[in-house]
Amino acid sequence: VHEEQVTTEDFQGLRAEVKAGSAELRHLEMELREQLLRDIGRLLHDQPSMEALEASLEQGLCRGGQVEPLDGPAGSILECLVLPSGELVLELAVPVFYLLGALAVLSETQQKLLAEALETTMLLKQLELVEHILEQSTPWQEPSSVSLPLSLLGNSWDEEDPTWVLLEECGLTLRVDTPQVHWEPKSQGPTCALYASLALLSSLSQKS
Amino acid sequence: SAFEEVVKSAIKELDCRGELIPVDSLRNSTSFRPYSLLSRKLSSSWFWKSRYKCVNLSIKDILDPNAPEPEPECCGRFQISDAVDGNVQGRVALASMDQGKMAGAVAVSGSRSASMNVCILRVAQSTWEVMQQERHLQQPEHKILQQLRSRGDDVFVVTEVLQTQEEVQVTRTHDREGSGQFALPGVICLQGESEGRLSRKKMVTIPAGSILAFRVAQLLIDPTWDILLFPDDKKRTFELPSSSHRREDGQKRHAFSLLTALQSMCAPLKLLTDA
Repeated sequence: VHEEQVTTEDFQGLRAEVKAGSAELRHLEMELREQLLRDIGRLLHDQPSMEALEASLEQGLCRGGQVEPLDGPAGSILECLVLPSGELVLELAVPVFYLLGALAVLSETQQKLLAEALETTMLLKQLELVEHILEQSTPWQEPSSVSLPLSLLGNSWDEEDPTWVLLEECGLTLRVDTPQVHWEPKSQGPTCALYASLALLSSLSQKS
Repeated sequence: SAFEEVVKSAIKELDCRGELIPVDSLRNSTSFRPYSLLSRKLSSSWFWKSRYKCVNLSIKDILDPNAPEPEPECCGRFQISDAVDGNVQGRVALASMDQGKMAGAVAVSGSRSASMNVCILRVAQSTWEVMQQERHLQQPEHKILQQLRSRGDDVFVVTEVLQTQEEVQVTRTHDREGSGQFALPGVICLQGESEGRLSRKKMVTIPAGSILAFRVAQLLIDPTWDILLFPDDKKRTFELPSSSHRREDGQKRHAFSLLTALQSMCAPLKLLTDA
């Protein structure tokens, strides 16, 4: 793999990776996207199922595309991703596998908050906020402070706010009085994973 | 959660370089003992690493002779004090308790405070050297190691932990205006001074011996075993079979199948492979 052509370790690189991972999801039929979203919402409350699905997809992707059926929400998602022959449809399996990888980096609290966000219209707003933070905190290898525009914050910007908790669980330090985030290099992994999770879930929830 | 708040504060005081990995839930707090083995699968992204997962094995389970591990050394005892005043502001103070210098609880005017005792347990480098010389990998290989090998996951061993020394009750409070705080025992009654505010409390008991955070070293296996006390992203636990680039970055190897699939989906990226 020619690294320099794959990506650079900044927001542009992340955006390119996520775009590649989510491109196919936008072209899915509405009904299938809604089905996937419902099942992912259930999966986010079921850690063992999520791990089982990720392991199954990994095996399928690495070993010729054949997968064994699973139970519960994991099984339901898997059914959307395989042909009647039991073979994975790569164009669908890869983005879902990528999404599961991102979700697995997040804490259980974050996973549950994302499951709740799926039922609201919060996803896009949260995505924009995380995008703003990742863009403004470049270079990620250095600590920095990022001001948060009020237009991207909810009505109640405080410790109880779901978006606040999502960010705080990435290791970011937040301020209420002057809406601000303190970026630490160690927050990079979880924040990038949160961005990818929000981006892919948003792609699935697009109405058009 | 209240547990996470405690972990976060302790790490902030004791580990400014970010080398300790926080335990994310009380449920997992006994799974990361010194010598415990953890696995980590390769990430499908260039931007994050997967989480460490407990495999319910200790290093003694994969080495011969199957002897108990040497006790880790206690290399620091600390008292973490939490003080909260009536204006609902919290802070954490730290006091070293080494060599009998026991610091008292921090006194803050108009408030109460209390503390939690923690210690750092570490496996000395010399212990690893002796173990590496005297003990060999079990044959046949432990079944779990075989599975991790076939999956291409890396294996790590816990080398250092931050552990509670006694049971601690933690209370997390939230008032109606959203100001939050966590408090160690003795400070809960402060809520009475915050007039006109509705408070919600969550209490959790952290048992003695709970692990709050840990540090790992990567295991190298094949043909003998070794540990990497300093991380090296290019090293893999298991040698890759039938590859002329055995020590290449494993993330690339794993990313290959993903990126190959992505390649067909995303022309603008123009992903190329030389595999």
